Amino acid sequence: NGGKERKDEL
Amino acid sequence: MNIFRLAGDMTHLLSIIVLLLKIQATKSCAGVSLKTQELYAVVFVTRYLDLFYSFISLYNTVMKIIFLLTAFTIIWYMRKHKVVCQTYDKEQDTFRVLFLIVPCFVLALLVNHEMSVTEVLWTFSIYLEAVAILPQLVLLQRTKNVDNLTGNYIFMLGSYRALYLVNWVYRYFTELGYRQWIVWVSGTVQTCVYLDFFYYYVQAWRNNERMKLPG
Repeated sequence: NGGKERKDEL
Repeated sequence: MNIFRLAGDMTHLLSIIVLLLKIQATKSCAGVSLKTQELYAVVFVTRYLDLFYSFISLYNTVMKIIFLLTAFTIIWYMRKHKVVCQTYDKEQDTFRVLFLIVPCFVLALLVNHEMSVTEVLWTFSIYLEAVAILPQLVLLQRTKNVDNLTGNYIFMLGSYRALYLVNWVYRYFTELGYRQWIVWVSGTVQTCVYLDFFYYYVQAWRNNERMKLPG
């Protein structure tokens, strides 16, 4: 995921 | 998804339900800042644009749609409902929202992960959410007396943020390589915004009194 944010949060 | 994250989301959802029930049951939105509610609508619209191009889970999609719909329902009540809209403290709710929107947008242009429209808007929504409660807190400060439901609404919104902080600590220790600096810093700022309110809320609760803010 190399630093890119995971947008699994609301 | 961990328990803290779920508890955070449920507290957020509950805060919105409490606000909607207060408006519907009392047919009044006295003490509620329309500016803050409109800022939340902007936050949700700019953040949840990904509904159109990415799917995370059914839970995620359903929650996003609920947050969007409830945000617009509250705004509709405050602006259009013929009884409720008359109870809106327009003269007191004068926070200049552009003082929040413009700096957040500039910051999103400067500090982001990728210079694309959706990414900048998403980042903007993170920054804006951190300060969106300010018009509400200023309105509260002005009207002094805080009714129970409005107090509980703000308390739950603050709790939701605090639970997200715990969730991030948990994720940091359980997920390899998990980090999201923009969200962490903004979320910490957002939680700190509530500290003063928390202090007076807890004090009123301990003394079994109606909440009052100092002049």
